[in-house]
Parts: sequence; structure tokens; C-alpha cells
Amino acid sequence: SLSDNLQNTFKKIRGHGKLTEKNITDAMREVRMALLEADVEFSVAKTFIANVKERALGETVLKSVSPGQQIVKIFQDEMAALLGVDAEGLDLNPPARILMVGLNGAGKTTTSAKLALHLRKEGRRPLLVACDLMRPAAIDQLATLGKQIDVPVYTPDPNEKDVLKVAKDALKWIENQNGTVTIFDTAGRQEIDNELVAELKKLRDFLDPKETLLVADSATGQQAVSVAQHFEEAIGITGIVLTKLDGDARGGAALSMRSVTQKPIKFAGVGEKMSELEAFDPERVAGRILG
Amino acid sequence: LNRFKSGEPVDWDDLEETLITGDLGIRLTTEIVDILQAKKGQITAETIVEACTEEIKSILGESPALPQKREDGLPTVILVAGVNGVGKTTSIAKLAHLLKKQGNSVMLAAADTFRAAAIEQLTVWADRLDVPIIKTQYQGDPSAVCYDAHKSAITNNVDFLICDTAGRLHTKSNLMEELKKIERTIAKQDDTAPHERWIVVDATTGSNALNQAREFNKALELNGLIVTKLDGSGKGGSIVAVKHELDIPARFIGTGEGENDFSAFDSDAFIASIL
Ligand SMILES: Nc1nc2c(ncn2[C@@H]2O[C@H](COP(=O)(O)OP(=O)(O)OP(=O)(O)O)[C@@H](O)[C@H]2O)c(=O)[nH]1
Ligand SMILES: Nc1nc2c(ncn2[C@@H]2O[C@H](COP(=O)(O)OP(=O)(O)OP(=O)(O)O)[C@@H](O)[C@H]2O)c(=O)[nH]1
Ligand SMILES: [Mg+2]
Ligand SMILES: [Mg+2]
Repeated sequence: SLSDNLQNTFKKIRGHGKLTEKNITDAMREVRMALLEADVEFSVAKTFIANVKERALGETVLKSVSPGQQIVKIFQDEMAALLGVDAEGLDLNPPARILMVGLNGAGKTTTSAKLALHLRKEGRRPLLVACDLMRPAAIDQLATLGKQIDVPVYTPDPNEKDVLKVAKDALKWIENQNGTVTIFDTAGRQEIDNELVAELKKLRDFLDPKETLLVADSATGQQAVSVAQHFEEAIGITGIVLTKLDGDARGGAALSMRSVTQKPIKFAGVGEKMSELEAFDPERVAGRILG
Repeated sequence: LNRFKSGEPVDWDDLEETLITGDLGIRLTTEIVDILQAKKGQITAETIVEACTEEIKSILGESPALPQKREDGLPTVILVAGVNGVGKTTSIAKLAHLLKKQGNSVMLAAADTFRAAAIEQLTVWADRLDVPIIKTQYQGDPSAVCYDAHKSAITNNVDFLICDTAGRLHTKSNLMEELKKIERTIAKQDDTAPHERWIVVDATTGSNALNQAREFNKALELNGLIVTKLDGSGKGGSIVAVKHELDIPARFIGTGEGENDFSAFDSDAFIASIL
């Protein structure tokens, strides 16, 4: 682990005076390895290390702690602070609409249903709208999940090709429901697919959602920056949901996406069950990234 | 890469960044850069791409043959596994389409009985591609589906039986045990089956792909890998690390959501996109 590696690097140094520039530089090599192994994006890792190096240089080696341990603590604190800042809740002012977006297979449909259940447990009346007209049985999938959690789902005709028409019809349907917040599930797409991103932009502009959540797989590698940046620039996101954190992905994508968009990571998907959605825990993910 | 600056020294940092951002992982990247740097003076900015290509190519090895029809008339059984959302079901549809276009008879086993509308999803594909599908009710036994499908494939002289399975994280031992049970069940009617045991990996996954491959390999002794979503920004470099450590070769790539967005793995094209 990084802690072990740093402890080895600093075996002989004990607590007095400032951390030297050499202490820091030696540690940076180890931390860089750890960040890249944790799938933090290359330039994000570089920037993060440079910023923390500044802070570390001012620190005094505490008597009871080895410099290695101290540097790990500095990094963990910095990372948890970066990951956790302004992790507020959801803007659910009426008309409360939440748009779920992201790459193919990230977990949007599952997360849409989990979020609906979460909101219902909070005493709200959620509705789900199936706007994925592309994937076979996507509408069935959301309808099935909606039934499991007892949340009404707007299901378009699977032969419908126009997602804006579906959105228009869904808004009409919503008027006759007794809902207080609506979650719109969308089709997966690759962030560099200009046509599909343009379609999503039209949908977003039409719905004018209070929240646009980027659903992303926590095991995403070096493309995390590209993914987050493209969605942010094209449609503007208000938050991120990291999924499949119940696995052993190190989760560096959290740092990458957060750094490049400055948007909060609002939730963590921690399993396939509808109950397995948690508030994002920055300390735990920081610990996981640094290993 | 500073590749075409004639007479210039190699920008090793640039090469390192290229490989890391291609998701080859820092460890394998360091190993490759060390090997190339050890070839003292033989490599210049002009030849670095070629040298690096050769190095990665030697890791990836020869592309294996396409899945073969059996000579004894029994179906070739292909078991497809992987973590959640990587593209197993869609890749199976694409593979069925490809094999059918080549003149083979294909059957599908909808053995993801767990996820909402998983059976429906594969059924839509089966109908579109005009391929028979064996399924059971939602939350039925996946091993039983594979057994019944295998029985039907044998009886009907089907050339290829492809078994879809539920996505599962490799860290969940009960789910990995279920997968092993599926494999054992398939072996009941033909102890050489399943003949192909593949993992599907997402091209945008980072180093976790290696963890995935390790665990699925322990469960199934994988002999192939499909890398999907190469139409996106992901380079799929993690599959080089998988080949390097576990010797599991890439067989096919997915390049989109349609049934034709699928082709045999080609290491030249793959490496070119990384470099
Ligand atoms: N283990 C685990 N699996 C998850 C989690 N979230 C989603 N999944 C699974 O990931 C797979 C993909 O989820 P979907 O909800 O279909 O993903 P999607 O983004 O809607 O996919 P597309 O609509 O095709 O782009 C399914 O097998 C889900 O059960 C999670 O937090 N943990
Ligand atoms: N762009 C792109 N999308 C793909 C590719 N392969 C699969 N997909 C999409 O990825 C999403 C997930 O695909 P599935 O086939 O449902 O994945 P899976 O592994 O079976 O998922 P689970 O069964 O839930 O674990 C769908 O939206 C597919 O259309 C590909 O090569 N390119
Ligand atoms: Mg979906
Ligand atoms: Mg599937």
C-alpha cells in the first residue's frame, strides 16, 4: 500500500523540524504511482500532486508520526476535501425534474429507480420517465423496476423514435399524476458521439431539469476527464453519481471527474438492489484511491 | 508522440503519458518503456512508434482463429461472462449475427434470469436476428436454462450455442460460485463444453479490468476476451495488461450498439489507436 511504501521511504526519519524538500520529492514519486494505479487521470494526478506538494512543504514532522504517515494523511485530507466539498442535496424546487445521463452501461436505469426509492423514503412522490428509445427492452427494464419499488413509470411506445415527443407526452402524463419529482432515464451514449450528445442537449433544453446527474462507473479509467468534460460542456451537469462502488475499483475517476467539472459527487451506487444507493462518502473514497 | 521529428531523441515522457492514458496501467507502461530504453540508441523519435508497436504486438500475440464449428456435429458452446454493464448481451447478439452470416446455425441461452428485463432484452435481439432462444421465467435457475439450451442445441444440430449470463462483480464470491456451477452444468452433456469461455471488458475501464479478468479466469479458465465500446474515447489498453499477466487473448471488439458493430480483434488497428 502507499502507506507501507512511504513508511519504507522514510524509515530512518523521525519527528523534528520541517518535512524537507527531499522528503516531499521522494514521497511524490510514490504518491504519483498510487494515484495512477488508482486510475486517476494523468494530468489530474499531476496537478493534484503539485498542489499538495505546496502544502506539504510547510508542514512540520510531528514527533509521534513518521514523515511517510504524515504525507499520506496530508494527501488523504486534501483528497477528501476536494471530493467532498459542497456535496449538498438535490435541488427539488418545482417543477422538480432530474435528468440522468451517462455512458452506455454506467447504471443510469438502475440508479434512476434507486433514486426514486430514495426520494420516496424521504416522503416525496417520485415519478419515472423512460426516455431510452434505443436499447432493446430498456422501457421494460424501467417499468419492471418501477413496479418493484411501487413508483409510477411513464412508458412510451417502444416503436417511438422521437425522444422530444416522448418528453412532451411525459409532461402531459405528469400533470395527471400526483408526483412531486420526476426522474428522466435516458439512453446510454458515448461522450464523443456528437449526434447523440446533440440529441441529449435538445432534451435537456426542453425539460430544463433542476438536476442533471452524470451516472458514471467507478471503474472508469483514463477517459474519466473526457467523459465528464464533454457532458458538462454539452449539457451542464449538476452532480455525479458513481456506481458499482461495491466492487474493488480504486475509484480514481471520482477525483478526475470532480477536479475537471467542480461538480459534486452526490451519490454512490453500491449494489444492484434498489436500496443500494448511498450518499457519497468522500473520506472512504479518498482512502480507497490512496490505497 | 514526438514521432516524426527526424534525428530527435525520443521523448520518453511523452511515450509514458501515451501508454498510461491508453489505460495500459503504470506498471506495464514502466515495463514497456524500460524495455525500449534498454535498446540503447537503436530507437529514435522516428522509430519509436514502430518499436513500441512491435513490443505491444509481442505481448498481444497472434490473434486466435474465429470460433470453430465442431467436426463431431455437437454444438460449440460459448459461455460469456463479465461485470455489470460491459456489453455482454449486446456482444452475444452481434456474435450470433456474425456466425449466422457465415452460414452457421446459432442458438441463444438467456441465462441472465436475475436482472430486470434481461431476458426480454436478449429476446428482442433473437427476434431481430431470427435466432432461436431458450429461456425460462424471471428469477429462474441460470444453470437449468443452459442445460435445456444445450440439450436443444444438441438435438437440433445447432453449430453454436451462446450463453448469456448476468453481470456480476468479481468480488462477489457467491456470484462467482454461481458462474462455476453454470460451467459445470454445461459440461454435463459434453465434458469438453463450454469450449469458449470469454470475458467481456469495457474499453473505458481502467486497471480494474485486470482484477476482473483475474477472478473470472480463476472461475472459468478464460480463453478469450471481447473488448467493447471502442467507438468511444476508451482505448482499451487494459486488455494488454490482461494478456500480459493472464495470457487471455482478445477475440472480438465492439464498436457500437448495432449488430454489425463487431469485428475480429486486429492488433495493428488496436495499437495504432493507442499510439
Ligand atoms: N454491482 C452493481 N451493479 C450495478 C450498480 N448500478 C448498476 N448496476 C448494474 O449495472 C448494469 C447496468 O445497469 P443499467 O442501469 O442497465 O445501466 P444503464 O446506464 O442504464 O445502461 P444503458 O441504458 O444501456 O446505457 C446492470 O447489471 C445493473 O444491475 C451498482 O452500484 N453496483
Ligand atoms: N457505444 C457502444 N455501446 C455498446 C457497445 N456494446 C454494448 N453497448 C451498450 O452498452 C450498454 C450495455 O450493454 P449490455 O449488452 O446490456 O451489457 P451487459 O454486460 O449485458 O449488462 P448486464 O447484463 O446488465 O451486466 C447498452 O446500452 C449497449 O447498447 C459498443 O461496442 N459500443
Ligand atoms: Mg439504461
Ligand atoms: Mg446483459
